Amino acid sequence: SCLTPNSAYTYRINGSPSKELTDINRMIRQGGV
Amino acid sequence: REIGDRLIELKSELEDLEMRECVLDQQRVWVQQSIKNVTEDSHNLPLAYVKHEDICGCFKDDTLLAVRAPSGTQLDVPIPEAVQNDQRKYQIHLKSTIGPIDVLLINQD
Amino acid sequence: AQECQNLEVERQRRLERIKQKQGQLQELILQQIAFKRLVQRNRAAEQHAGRAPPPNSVINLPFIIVNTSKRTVIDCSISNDKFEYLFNFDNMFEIHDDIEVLKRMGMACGLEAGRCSPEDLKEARALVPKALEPYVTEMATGPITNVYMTGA
Repeated sequence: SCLTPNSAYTYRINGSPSKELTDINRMIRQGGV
Repeated sequence: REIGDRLIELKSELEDLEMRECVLDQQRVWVQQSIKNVTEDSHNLPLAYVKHEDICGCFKDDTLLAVRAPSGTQLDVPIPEAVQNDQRKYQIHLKSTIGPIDVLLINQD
Repeated sequence: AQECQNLEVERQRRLERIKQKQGQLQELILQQIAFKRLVQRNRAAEQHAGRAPPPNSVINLPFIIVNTSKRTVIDCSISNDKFEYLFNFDNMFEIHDDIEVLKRMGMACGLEAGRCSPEDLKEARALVPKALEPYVTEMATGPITNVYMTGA
């Protein structure tokens, strides 16, 4: 409930493009930087 | 005169690009509709599955979670934060408003 | 000269937009081919086996996959109605959608990497409308680079 666009990445199942997942994976790999 | 010629050339090229963009937009709509038709076809639906070994073959030696959720289910990944001892915390939050979410653990061992 | 400069900027913008839209179209074409090939494969396998696979041995589309090292400790909290899940990992993870899985399975004929055998290319072309076949041919050797014009 504390999540905001500045603190989390959001993906909607069957709604968001695959690129969003690529961005999430890159963010995780970079350790949140 | 060179600038004048270039101007005419650019205007013609822009018209051409506009037409190409329209064609692309049209084609995108076609393919999206075609995908919808194919994926919602009642003859294809029962055959739209992958086997566990298919998935394991794509992600060797990893622990896998397969998530099936209603359309529109929100998946949030908070930006990892460093906690004690420089250990980062990684989270996934799934929230559905339409129906239940199914998660299957596929452990290759 | 000013108008020329403005049109140059506009031209560049349009080219970028067209490139982006071609990429999106390319992705959609891959999705269509991958899905159709998956259905074909499963149909052939079921006909050969004379039955469908057990329900608990398959995962129906659509789905997403979360993968992490097998050494990762995963803590999972689930709401009573299963509408909400919270996973805590002590290590990195990745998330992939079903189309990415199909590509890794080879269902997109190698088109996603621009490496496609002549036989696979023939099969891939047959799975898309005729107007889009030139895109498939070009994808077989690399991403769509030319501003491609086909009949509307």
